[in-house]
Amino acid sequence: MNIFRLAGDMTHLASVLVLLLKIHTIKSCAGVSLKTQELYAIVFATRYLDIFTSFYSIYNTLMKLIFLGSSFSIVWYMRYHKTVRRTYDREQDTFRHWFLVLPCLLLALLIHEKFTFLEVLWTFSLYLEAVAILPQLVLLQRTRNIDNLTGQYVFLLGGYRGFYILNWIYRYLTEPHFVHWITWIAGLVQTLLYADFFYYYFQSWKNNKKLQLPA
Amino acid sequence: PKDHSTKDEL
Repeated sequence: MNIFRLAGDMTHLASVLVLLLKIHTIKSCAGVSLKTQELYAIVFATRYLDIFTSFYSIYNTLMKLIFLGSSFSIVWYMRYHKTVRRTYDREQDTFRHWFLVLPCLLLALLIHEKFTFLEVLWTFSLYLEAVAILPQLVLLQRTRNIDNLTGQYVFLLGGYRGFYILNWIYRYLTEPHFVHWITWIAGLVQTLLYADFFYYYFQSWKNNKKLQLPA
Repeated sequence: PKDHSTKDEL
């Protein structure tokens, strides 16, 4: 564990908690993409299957359980909670998320380190995580006016990605044989997807204005 | 021993 990975995990945790707190306290999920949340639930469910087969640390196991629990809670709130579900922007959140799942599955079947069930699913989760934010970014562009919490959620998620890249650089420099092309490329693609959002986020912050994305 | 894999990450 290094400081970059810890900072990445903490911003990731903060992003999910900000979202859960928003949904739980103001009973609204306006501006939140259910498609993205369902993709994250799939990402965690397929990546953390090793919870049953390998043990790394109490921290690792605990965080996995938190991410699984929080992502499925958010999906549950948005789909079934009687007040929250009415605030969901159903008509705007039209991204066909299955068009992301299938290519990622195909890619994981073709490009992986080992052809085993757990390894292919783990690789699939990396590919899917890289693009899972897309429905949320599309929804943000459509609704344009973004409330602070949704903006902070995406900002924190982007921060998590940035810290993980620093973590990989640090590990590459300090640990022998630490070369992981699949993780790195998927992670880099994911981080780049946030670049556009970050540009507008910082502009609105600099000008002290409400975040608005161009149509 | 250190695990030189990203599997120990989240």
